[in-house]
Amino acid sequence: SNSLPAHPEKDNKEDTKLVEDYLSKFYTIETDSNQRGWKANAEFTAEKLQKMQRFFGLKVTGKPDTETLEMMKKPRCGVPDVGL
Amino acid sequence: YGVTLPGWKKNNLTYRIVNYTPDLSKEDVDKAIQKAFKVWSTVTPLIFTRIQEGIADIMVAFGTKAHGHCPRYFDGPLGVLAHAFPPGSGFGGDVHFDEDEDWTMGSDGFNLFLVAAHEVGHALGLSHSNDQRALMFPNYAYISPSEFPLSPDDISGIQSIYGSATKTPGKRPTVPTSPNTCGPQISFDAVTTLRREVIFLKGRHLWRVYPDNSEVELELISAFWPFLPSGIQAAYENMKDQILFFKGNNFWVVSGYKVLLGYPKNINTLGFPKGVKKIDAAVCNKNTGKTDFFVGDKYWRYDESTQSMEKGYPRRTVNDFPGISQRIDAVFQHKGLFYFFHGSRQLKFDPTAKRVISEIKSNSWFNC
Repeated sequence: SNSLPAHPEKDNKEDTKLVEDYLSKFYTIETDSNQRGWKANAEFTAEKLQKMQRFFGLKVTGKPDTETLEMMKKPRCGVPDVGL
Repeated sequence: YGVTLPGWKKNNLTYRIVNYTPDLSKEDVDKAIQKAFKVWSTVTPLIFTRIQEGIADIMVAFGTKAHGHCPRYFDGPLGVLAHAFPPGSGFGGDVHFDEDEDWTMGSDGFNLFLVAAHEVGHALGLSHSNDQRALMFPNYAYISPSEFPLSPDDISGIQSIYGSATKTPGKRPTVPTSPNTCGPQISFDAVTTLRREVIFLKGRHLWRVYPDNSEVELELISAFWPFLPSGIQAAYENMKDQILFFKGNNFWVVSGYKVLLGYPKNINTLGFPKGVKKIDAAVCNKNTGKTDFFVGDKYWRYDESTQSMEKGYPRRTVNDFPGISQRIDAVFQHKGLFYFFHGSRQLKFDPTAKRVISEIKSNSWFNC
């Protein structure tokens, strides 16, 4: 269709923020920085995304696919899912 | 399930409702919170006492965004609804609700009772479960308040920390010992069919027997029906895919995992005279749609279609069931025959020929 697509870059930015907020709230384990060598942030995010996808029984892709984004938008408890 | 050990080191816990939400009346908030604690006290030895002043083990409060000195912030409407902290001092055990949400007593907005029951699970030491049927699953899901909200996963989790409910409040339960299924003296409190299974009940345990493939599973009654007490005395499956459980002059009607609303009821609502204080055994004859209730050396007959007791009862059991002369512990029907249990003996009875076919051991169904 020739209608201007919604602002994909804006959606993307929002989704990226949603994913980062969600993973930092619910899938960040406070670890001793000396134990964990510095990791590329993207790799770290993919690892935590896989952990979240595994917890919710989603396809483990390490990517913020639609199913994963939908799950992240559901109202939930504020207690982390890992590392209590 | 997941746990954050060691949990509370005592069974008597206090809670205090520090403030309220404008979404609901104070009475509704009090009721929802109390009911949330009751969910967990039903399946553990824990006892919850509400205090109005001072520091309680579990402080319950409503707040928005950055609230008090809490290290976790809320995020406005939707998103995070509430949070709680595992057992401990300071914030330990505290429960916070996001005031920016729409708190209700029903299915619209977010049901305060359901969210509170989840958060109290955290305050007792449970973390999130990835079982989507579990109350401790992270995402909000509305379920009818008439249903008991805990799944077997939730119950296993909380009982792994505190053990199951005990008769003497406050006493920490000993680890439930499993009955000796193949012991020579094994007897049963009640037996019922459940679709293609036969369920044997004794004390706090139940066995699920699959006669077709001779499989047997031993479970805690509380893992399936946490609202049932231990020591059920009679049980039967009616014509509507429901099971009725009896203890003393109370009975429960269960469909699947769920107990029907308004139970337990008194057995005299079935038509028993006041003098009948308990039922020894019960069985619904699927060929006639009539249920026989056995009490001492007599029995009553109940018509499942008219839902009423038949006239001319009670009658002496031995007159209509020749050979069944003693008080019975339990009875069920399998492939048209009745199996009467008395202590460690079981009598196989043909209700058409009206005679005992054979006498076998009570645990003959367990491949001992």
